[in-house]
Amino acid sequence: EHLQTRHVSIPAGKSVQYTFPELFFYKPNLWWPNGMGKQSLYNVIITVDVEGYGESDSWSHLFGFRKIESYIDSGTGGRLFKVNGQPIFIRGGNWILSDGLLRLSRKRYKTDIKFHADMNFNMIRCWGGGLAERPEFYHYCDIYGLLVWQEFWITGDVDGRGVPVSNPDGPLDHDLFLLCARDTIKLLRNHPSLALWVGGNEQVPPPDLNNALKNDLKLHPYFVTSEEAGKSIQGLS
Amino acid sequence: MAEIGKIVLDSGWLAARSTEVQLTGTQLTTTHPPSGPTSPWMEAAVPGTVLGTLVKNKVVPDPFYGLENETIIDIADSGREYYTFWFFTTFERKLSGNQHLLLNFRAINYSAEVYLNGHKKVLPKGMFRRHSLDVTDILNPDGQNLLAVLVHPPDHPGEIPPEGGQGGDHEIGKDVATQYVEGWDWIVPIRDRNTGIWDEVSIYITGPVKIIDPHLVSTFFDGYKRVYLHATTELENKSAWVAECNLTIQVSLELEGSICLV
Repeated sequence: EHLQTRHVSIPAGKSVQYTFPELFFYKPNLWWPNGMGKQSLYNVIITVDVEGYGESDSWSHLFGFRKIESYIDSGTGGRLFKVNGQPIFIRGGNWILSDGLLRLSRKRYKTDIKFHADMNFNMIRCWGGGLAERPEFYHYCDIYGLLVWQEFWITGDVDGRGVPVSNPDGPLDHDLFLLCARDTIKLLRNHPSLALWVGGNEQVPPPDLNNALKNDLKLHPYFVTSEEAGKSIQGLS
Repeated sequence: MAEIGKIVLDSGWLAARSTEVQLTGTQLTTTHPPSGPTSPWMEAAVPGTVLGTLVKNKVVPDPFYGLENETIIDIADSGREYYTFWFFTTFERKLSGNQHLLLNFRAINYSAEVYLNGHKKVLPKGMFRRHSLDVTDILNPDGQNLLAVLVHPPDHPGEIPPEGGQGGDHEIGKDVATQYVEGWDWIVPIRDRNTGIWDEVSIYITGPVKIIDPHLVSTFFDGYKRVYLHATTELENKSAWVAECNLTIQVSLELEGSICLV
């Protein structure tokens, strides 16, 4: 059930997008945030063999089965999270980046993120004035069960506030911003620790960027189950 | 046949300030490669930043100790050229027929010109984007390849007002880049604005067909008893003929030690 091989023909010099028939799992081990259970990670390997050549490429990734929901509570104005249907009390740390000279090493990520887990945190927020964190950061968040709140690169202080008042329209090149955002999403989207994308820090991005991000990141209609469609909760992820 | 997969280029890099190198990228990667870490060349931090390279070589002190940052010249005062740097390395790889070699940059701040064996490629602007160059046709037949990268700082590095402030004069907000680098709350201004090859560089060998950015999604039913994994991927056929492929997906769980459930 967890091994499939399919035949695909790809025209010369072309790219195609291929979707495997869905793989069925009965009661898989779920990925849980720190303090709620184990961080079960499955190894997913995709390989492509070409007739007359042999193995042409291979890709692997650790994948965690988990469902993360969040919405703004109308009573408190706070964002509430559920993981695998269970409400979770978020205890978070704020993350700028591991080093201002970008001396980003696996060892440092491992140490810093394990430290957050040892402090009984279950979420790290990556501030919009810093980086979209790197796959090595997310790897250790997957391992140690830290949910990640990842912001894009918009902040009020250089995008609309300050003295003199900064440009509220965000970076000059909006197309470049979206290109970078889309590429970053593709880089990070398979990590189970990735919980929430946010437009920026203390600021809503300019309308065209905000609308594009919201549109690109909304749940694909194929994955909205009838169970979810019946709910009236706004912002269900 | 070279083994398929990724090789990270994270050692053996050299760097030099562009204004101190009188050679072109073509010369650096053909007839006049740097011979080693002798002036103006020094050992480079890749991935890393220009400032990180200067600290590594003790050309400037570590800005995060005491008030040492005050002794390092800011890009607003030095000009962008001061923090525009060449990075150089070599790699050895020989391909067999139908193999392809991609030169991957996972992130550069802010833009760059790449020279490989005398051939120029431009990496466009943007700090948070990947660049993937198919360099199969410009590899040297003997397997020895020379790579030079000229890295430019952000377009709007800005100035730091005497009183500091959030994001300095806010100019950095015009670029798609980290915004804290002009200083923020407790963060000192980063003198080079994080200019550099700041994330992984690798070469990647594939056959005629390459897997690009797979996407994994799971759906849950019946109280998490019935679960589905949905996998989509892009496949690129670089060859001049129709590629008949067998595409395989396998999911395993490491239960304990080296025991896997398939």
